[in-house]
Amino acid sequence: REKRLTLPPSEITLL
Amino acid sequence: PGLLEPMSTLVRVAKSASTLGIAIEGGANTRQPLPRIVTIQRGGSAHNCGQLKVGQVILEVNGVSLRGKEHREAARLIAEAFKTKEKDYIDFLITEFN
Repeated sequence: REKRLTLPPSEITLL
Repeated sequence: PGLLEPMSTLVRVAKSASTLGIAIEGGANTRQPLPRIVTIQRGGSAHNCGQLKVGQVILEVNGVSLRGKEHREAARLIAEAFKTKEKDYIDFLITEFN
């Protein structure tokens, strides 16, 4: 069965 | 809750410039579950403070945990902490470890 191995990258926010 | 974090440091950043001057990446449901500092801009409050570094992970902002918060929510909390006139500083609980 399918297993998700990686989470998506995040966006970057300048504060 | 911050006291339970191993190897964490409280850094108080005075609002010494018109910008905070950090870029963060990460948040819940991403590869980087807690926001990590990826840039510190010269001349910003964070740079002036001298204690924040690229690569550090932000655990709490003014005592509010960022655990479980998605990127935009974490960014919003930090932006509001900088904007509020109630305090002339922001307290960051940070850790070097990812």
